[in-house]
This record gives sequence, C-alpha cells and structure tokens, in this order.
Amino acid sequence: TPIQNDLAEFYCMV
Amino acid sequence: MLECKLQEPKVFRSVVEAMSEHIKECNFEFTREGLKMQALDSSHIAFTFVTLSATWWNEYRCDDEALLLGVNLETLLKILKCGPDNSLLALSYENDDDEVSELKVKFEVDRGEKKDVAEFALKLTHIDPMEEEVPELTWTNELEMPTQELFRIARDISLFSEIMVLEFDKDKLRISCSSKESTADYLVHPFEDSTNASNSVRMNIEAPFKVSLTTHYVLSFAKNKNINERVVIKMIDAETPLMFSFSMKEGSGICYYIAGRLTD
Repeated sequence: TPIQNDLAEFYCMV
Repeated sequence: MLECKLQEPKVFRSVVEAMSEHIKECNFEFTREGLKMQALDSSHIAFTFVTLSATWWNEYRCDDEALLLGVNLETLLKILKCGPDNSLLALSYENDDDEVSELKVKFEVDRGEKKDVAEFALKLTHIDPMEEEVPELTWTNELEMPTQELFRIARDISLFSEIMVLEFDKDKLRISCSSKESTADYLVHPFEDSTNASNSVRMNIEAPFKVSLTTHYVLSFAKNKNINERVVIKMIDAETPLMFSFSMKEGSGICYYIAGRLTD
C-alpha cells in the first residue's frame, strides 16, 4: 500500500 | 464592523458544506478585499482554500484591515440549513469587547411591505492562525472535465477501494483501483462537445505521470457541482500536491490541494 504523503511537511519544505 | 449580504444563501451553504467535509473549524478572514478561509484537514491530506471576494457578495463592508473569526463549521452549516433559498442572507459582526464574540446570521424574506426575519448568533472560538502558506507553483499539466463525471467515477471507485490511481498521459487519463476481489479501470479522453461545451474534456499534459490519491477526498471534492459544473485539475508530478479548483464569479472559488500517496 502506498504511503500517504504529508501536506504539512510539503508546505513547510517549500 | 462587518456586514455582508447575499441573495443566494444556497451558494454560501454549499461552500460551507464543502469545507465541513474535511474541517471542523477554521478562521474566516475578512478584509476589505473579501473573505478568505483556509485550513488543512487533521490527516494533513487536503488543504482547502476558499476566496469570496468583496464583489462576489451583493453587499460587502468590512471596516477592519483584517478580521479573524474562528468559526465552527458544523454549527454554521446547521444555521445555514435553516435559511430559505428565497431569503437574503446577512452576516454581521461588531467588535465589542464587553460581550461574547459572535457572528450574527440573518435571513430575510420579502413579504410585500414587511419582511419575515430569522436571526441566529454563532459563538466564535479562538483558532491559531495557520502557519502554512500555499507556495506559488508553475503548473505544467492541466485537465478540465465535468464535475459530475469526476463525481461518478470517484463514487464508483469508492465502492471498491480506498485508493485510486490516476495516470495522466498526453491523450488520456486512466483512473483505476484494485482490491483483493476486483479491479476497476476508467479511461477518459479529451473531447469537445460542440452542442454543450460544459461536457467537454480538455487536457494539456506535458509530462505524463502517475499518482495515487485517497478516493474519499476526490469524491468529496467532486461534490462541488453546485459551485461549478467544471473542475480544473492542475498538476506537476507525483511528488507535488495536485490542485482541484472550482471557480466562481468575481475571482472567487474553492480550491483544494491534495497530497498523493507514495510507494516506497
């Protein structure tokens, strides 16, 4: 099963 | 002092209903430019962003530079469901330190010289403002299709699997899922309907890619057919969140950013 990406992490990274 | 009025309470109710699918409470940010609402759901899968510009409302007045009102969406939705479709919706707020902070919601129905009125007050809560900012991204891929069609596919897929796989290619979109018991496979092709443009499917995919999404979220986005019968999906790649947008008049609309699922 693919792992759900974390949107909060994405936005903190950018 | 804040006061805004709308002759179509149904549309505002649809907006709040769409938000409440993923979010319990959020800050309503009123400025002179209009109302903005943004929130990340508790699972950090979807970010909802709503803009209702000042000109979108029939009347709009906000004297403050920025007014941040913490709203429980479930309660607001209950109130909005009490408003008749033929009523005039008015939201108002007065800054008054002496009293409990509340958002007033009023529905007025014209009865000749008189008006029937229903009034509600929603107690506001403090919510820490969000720290996340939506970055400006250069979308390289775009697809536009009827919202109803996306809803139908997502609803069907939701019967079989929690996860749906979207494969964007230059000339087609494949949506599929698989479970222990079965598989489902949908192919969507670009097409122009000359008699009814709203049925058309348009895609501009520069770099084909494949992404897995949580079915339940896509299904809830596709419930926005009252907001716009067309959905625009903007993408870059499987690692970058996809954007699903439903635009309204005057630069307003609902926009979702959804994170994909990654295979290790």
